Amino acid sequence: MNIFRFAGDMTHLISILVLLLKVYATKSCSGISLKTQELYGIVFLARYLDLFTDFISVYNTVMKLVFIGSSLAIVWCMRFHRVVKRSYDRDVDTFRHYFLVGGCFLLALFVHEKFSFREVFWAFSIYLEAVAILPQLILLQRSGNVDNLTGQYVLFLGAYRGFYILNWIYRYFTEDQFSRWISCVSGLVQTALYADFFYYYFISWKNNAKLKLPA
Amino acid sequence: PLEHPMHDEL
Repeated sequence: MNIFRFAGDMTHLISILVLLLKVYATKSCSGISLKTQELYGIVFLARYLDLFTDFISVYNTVMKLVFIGSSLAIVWCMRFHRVVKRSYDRDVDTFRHYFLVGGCFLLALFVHEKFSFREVFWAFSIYLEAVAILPQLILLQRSGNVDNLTGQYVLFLGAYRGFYILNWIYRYFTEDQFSRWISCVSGLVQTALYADFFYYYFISWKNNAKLKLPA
Repeated sequence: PLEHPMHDEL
């Protein structure tokens, strides 16, 4: 564990807490893409298959449970909670995310560290996470103005993988057996997808204006 | 040891 990875995990945790706060405090999921939440649920379930087989540390296990639990809880809320689901706007959240699932799984079948059940699902989860934010970003562009909590949720979610890139650079220079090009390339793509969002977020913060993404 | 070293990450 290094400071970059810890900062990344904490930023990721904060993004989840901000999302839970928004949904539970406002009893509304307006501006949130159910499809992105479903993709993240698949990402965590596919990545943490070793949850009950490989024990790495209490921290590792607890965080995995938090990530899986929170993503499934959000999906459940947006689909079944009688108050929250009313604020879900399926007419705006129209990204065909099943193509992302299929495409990433196909890619994982061909590009992986090792052809084993675990490794293929791990690579699949890494590729899927890189593109999981697309439905959310498309929804924000369509819905125009972005409420503060949703903006902060996306900001922290994008920043966490940026910290992970620093973590991989650090581990590259401090550890010998270091081959995680799958994570690195996907992490770079993932962070790059947020580039324009970060730009417009910074502009709105500098002008102290409401965050607006150009359609 | 872990099947793959990077699986210590979240």
